[in-house]
Amino acid sequence: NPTHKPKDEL
Amino acid sequence: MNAFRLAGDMTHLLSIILLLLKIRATKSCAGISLKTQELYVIVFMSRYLDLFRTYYSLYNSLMKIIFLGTSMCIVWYMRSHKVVRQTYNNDEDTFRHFFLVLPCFVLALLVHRNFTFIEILWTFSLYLESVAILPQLVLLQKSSNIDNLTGTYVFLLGAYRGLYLFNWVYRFFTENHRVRWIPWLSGLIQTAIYTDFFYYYIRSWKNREKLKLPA
Repeated sequence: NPTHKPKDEL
Repeated sequence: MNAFRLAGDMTHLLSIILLLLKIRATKSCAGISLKTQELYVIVFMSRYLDLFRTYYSLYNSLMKIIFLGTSMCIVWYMRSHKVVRQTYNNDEDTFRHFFLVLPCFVLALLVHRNFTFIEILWTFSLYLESVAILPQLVLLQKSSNIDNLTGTYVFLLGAYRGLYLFNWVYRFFTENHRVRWIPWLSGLIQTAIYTDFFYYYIRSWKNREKLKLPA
């Protein structure tokens, strides 16, 4: 089950 | 971090360095839209609220601080520096912030993932960033004399989100498969807005002509 990716982008 | 993401960030950083270089070296902000620069301050302030809440990496924190600091520095130069501010194209930079900020905020209230303060502002920042270049493009259309630094600044700024699109495709296939509609569509629209500019910029570069956008 895909998880929400943390906001690690800019 | 993949190569597309890194290239995107570096392009973004380079565009800002170039703009600051132009302002500092020529003591002029001619051709630069203060409206767009102020929108970027709003974008970064609303997106990087998590700076002191969530730690991702030193790289991530440093870049956020750089983007916040430089965007505010550019606005300061354009509004308050006694020499630079006199070169600002006040009469031609007529786009109203309000017409971009309000619709983006309303859209963020309507279309978001979670109804939390941070999440709404994060979503708002993505919507606003996708259209923040519009005042700058309108100003360029009115300018008969676009200098090289300004043209290249806008080109790099547009290229950055285009590289992020490749980064998202790459991450979609290499990491867990999850659709992230809000950043993807915003980034796609953001890059699409530059299409015309890219065309004229590359054409002027190939033909070694001065950049001019059709009105």
